[in-house]
Amino acid sequence: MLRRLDLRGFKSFASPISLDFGPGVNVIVGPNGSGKSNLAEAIVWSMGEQRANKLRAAGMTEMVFSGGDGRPAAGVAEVRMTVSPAIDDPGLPTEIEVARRVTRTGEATYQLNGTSCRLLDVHESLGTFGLGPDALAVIRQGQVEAVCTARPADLRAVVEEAA
Amino acid sequence: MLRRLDLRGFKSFASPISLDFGPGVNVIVGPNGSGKSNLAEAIVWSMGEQRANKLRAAGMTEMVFSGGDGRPAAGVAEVRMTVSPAIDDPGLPTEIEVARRVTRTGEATYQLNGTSCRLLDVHESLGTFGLGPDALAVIRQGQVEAVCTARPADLRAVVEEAA
Amino acid sequence: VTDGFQQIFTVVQERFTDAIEVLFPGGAGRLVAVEPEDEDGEMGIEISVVPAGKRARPLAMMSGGERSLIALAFCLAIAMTRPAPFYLLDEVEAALDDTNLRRFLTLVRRLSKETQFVMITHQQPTVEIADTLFGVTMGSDGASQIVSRRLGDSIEGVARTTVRRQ
Amino acid sequence: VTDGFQQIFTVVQERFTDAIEVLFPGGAGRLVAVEPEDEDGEMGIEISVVPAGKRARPLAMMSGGERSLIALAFCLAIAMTRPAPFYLLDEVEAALDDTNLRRFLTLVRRLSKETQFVMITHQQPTVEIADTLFGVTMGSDGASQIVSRRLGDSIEGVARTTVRRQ
Ligand SMILES: Nc1ncnc2c1ncn2[C@@H]1O[C@H](COP(=O)(O)OP(=O)(O)OP(=O)(O)O)[C@@H](O)[C@H]1O
Ligand SMILES: Nc1ncnc2c1ncn2[C@@H]1O[C@H](COP(=O)(O)OP(=O)(O)OP(=O)(O)O)[C@@H](O)[C@H]1O
Ligand SMILES: [Mg+2]
Ligand SMILES: [Mg+2]
Repeated sequence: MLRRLDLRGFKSFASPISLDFGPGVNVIVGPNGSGKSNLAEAIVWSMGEQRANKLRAAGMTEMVFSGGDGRPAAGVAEVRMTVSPAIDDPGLPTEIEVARRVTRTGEATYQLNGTSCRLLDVHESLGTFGLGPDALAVIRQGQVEAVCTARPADLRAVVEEAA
Repeated sequence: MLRRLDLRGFKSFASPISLDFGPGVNVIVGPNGSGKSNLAEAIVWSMGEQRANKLRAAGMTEMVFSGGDGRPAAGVAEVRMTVSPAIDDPGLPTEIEVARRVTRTGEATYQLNGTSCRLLDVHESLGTFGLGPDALAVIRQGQVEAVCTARPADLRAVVEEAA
Repeated sequence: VTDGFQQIFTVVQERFTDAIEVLFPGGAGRLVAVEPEDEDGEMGIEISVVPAGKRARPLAMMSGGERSLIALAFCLAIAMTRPAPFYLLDEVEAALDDTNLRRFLTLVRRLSKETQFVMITHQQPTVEIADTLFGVTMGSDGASQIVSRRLGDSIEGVARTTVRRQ
Repeated sequence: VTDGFQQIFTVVQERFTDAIEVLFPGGAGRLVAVEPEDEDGEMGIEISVVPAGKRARPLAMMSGGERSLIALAFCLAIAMTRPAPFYLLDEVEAALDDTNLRRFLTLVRRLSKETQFVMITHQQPTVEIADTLFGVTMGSDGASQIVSRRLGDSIEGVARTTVRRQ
């Protein structure tokens, strides 16, 4: 389960904001351009997405809030995501908290349960929950038909990933 | 103006069907998979679209109704489109009727105002009205954002086309 | 030829700015002539839109709905300048929220006095501005039928199950 | 490893067929293991769906709504077999008509008893199955705010102008 998402300075979310998700169906609504897909990208970014073009950007520094009318740009973008596994498993931790930061000058840091770590550690740790930026579990805006254009080998890879 | 569209055997339109369009706003509704985009493709095909992949097909014979539950495939696909210019112009005909046929075996014929002609004649004739399969005036399903990904030279070409 | 282009382009620029004013209230938009990237390249046209309260950003960073509106503003700007015989739009409003959809339809309605539109849609507000309405259905034999060409309750059967209205 | 795959795949196949039965009433769907195209290629999985009354056709020829439903059926089939911790779906129902949207939401609701979903939407029927609702707005200073986390009328202000409801 996605438990909690904390953001500050990430894309259009200049101020610190927290979302406490519940079980079942969580729905996010709002006008065009309000920041809904930016929230999806915050989740995907905190999972360790490294391809800037998957985040509608040319580089990671573009994740930092770059200002608005009468509001200056931020110096840092930070996202913290807390997740629990799909099913209770004594072999897995009950919860994982990952955090990712990037400064306007491009310095990147990662945390796992509050402790500094490498991006690789984030990938591996979330991988034990079956989470990662490339999972079929995340369908981005405009991408729903992707399964229909996937090659047979790619579809097999998706099923293998689940296995 | 698009005056009239006659189809038979074109994609899911097995039976002969006619649509008389009116001035102003014409709206087409219907369930998923009912044939709305097939109508758009009938229009684009009758304008002389030659790229099968712009018609969700691998070849033009796929334009022929290929059968349904208890309904055999058709032998021919035919679309007839009648258009008038955007603005009354004494230098232009008041109306043009183009017709296009393809058989299941791939024989293709074209007509201009009821007389057999070549595809090139259809292109040139509709071109005098500013119509063609590639115009900005036709926005296909899933393609609305195309202008945003177009290169500056392409946008200029679109404006030049209108000039 | 270039002068003919410049004349048309100037009008398209004005109409684009007008359209953006309607679609992005409080925002601003313009079309800019840009130098070619290569030595022998063509001059180009670049789109610049700044929604209300925001800063100028590349189109790629804008939302799906914002990009749809911008593309539609460009199309409508040309329609306002040198209209085509008709405009065929297949589900172009899919990404728009209700408010923006109505803003877009306001522009379409205005233009439709002079220009014909053929719009395929699942959206009730679009159905509401129709002068002529066609309902398409798929038969149990795999063949499409057109069930209605008139406004009013004869289209109800098709629209009720397909057009999003609540 | 291959046996583990075969076990999972068999269940995914069954769930896919079940999902297609809900999303394409009267139709049929299955996942087929296929030979690799190249000598040393991998085995693959191909999707085959025949809507009611129609014949088998390549996915490319199907409509936007049909392709969305098929892709969602595949995703849900895996969710029914080996669920991920959560599913994040951004405007995946944009191409669905009202009836198909409700069929899809029926499956989501059923699965949501065991599995968490986070859905971004402009569609009122999707809002109606929410257990938790978040409203996002853009401030005049270019910064996003979250206006509500609760169900009920506190979200009305945001939903009224953005969620398509008629
Ligand atoms: N680094 C940044 N700093 C400030 N604002 C940004 C930044 N990156 C993106 N934005 C703004 O975020 C907005 C896009 O937000 P988002 O894509 O989340 O909208 P949305 O709610 O998903 O809209 P839609 O319903 O149209 O999909 C853009 O208008 C853009 O200006
Ligand atoms: N040659 C053909 N013969 C018979 N049926 C065909 C042929 N080509 C396509 N079809 C059928 O047409 C259907 C697609 O129709 P179309 O794309 O027009 O739907 P639509 O009304 O636009 O739906 P949506 O709202 O989902 O976009 C497919 O189900 C396909 O089976
Ligand atoms: Mg979005
Ligand atoms: Mg369609």
